[in-house]
Amino acid sequence: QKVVSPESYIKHPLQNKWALWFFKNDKSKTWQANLRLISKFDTVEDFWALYNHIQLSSNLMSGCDYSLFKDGIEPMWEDEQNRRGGRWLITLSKQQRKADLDRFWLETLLCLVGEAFDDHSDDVCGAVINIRAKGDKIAIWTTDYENKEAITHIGRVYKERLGVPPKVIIGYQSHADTATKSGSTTKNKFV
Amino acid sequence: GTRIIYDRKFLLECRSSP
Repeated sequence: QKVVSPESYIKHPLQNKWALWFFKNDKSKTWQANLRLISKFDTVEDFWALYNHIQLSSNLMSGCDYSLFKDGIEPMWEDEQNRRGGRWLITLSKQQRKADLDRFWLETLLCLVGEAFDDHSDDVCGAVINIRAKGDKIAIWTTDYENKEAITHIGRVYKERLGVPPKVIIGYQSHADTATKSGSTTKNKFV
Repeated sequence: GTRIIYDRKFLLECRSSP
């Protein structure tokens, strides 16, 4: 008889179950109709099985989004967990699509599934990548724009993980401000 | 309870394992 180590057949469980969503911009449909759930996973191995199977973000058409959210939270402002929340926003230049986009998004996913923000990971709702001709965006969404301690911890760790230079400023904005903004920029609650 | 945390090195190593 052969003894097989459990390491070889037991998958590594994640702290949370996650859902990957895809948004494709079809102007003949409503915003919600363009949003589709791709799949859910709750182990490291199933995360990679999904990630290895889908298109890299840099190959998506303009107007598309991927969203990774905790199971039970929908990737929209209206969800109860997002209503009083906000996001750390990373805006990328057109040149960065080739150099940084896929690397930044994978790093963002690894931060989420690996619970990189320790106990402040409970404040994380999910992350979104927007593919846009005028400039791509990546954001981590958190649940409470008033939880300064969690937000600043998440922002510091995230910036370090992405390798964003200290002199580059990233901003945290509430969804309420983003939804009601009049111009093209939203004021930062934290930097 | 305890939180299940994985660092990036471990997660990346899992990508290539069978």
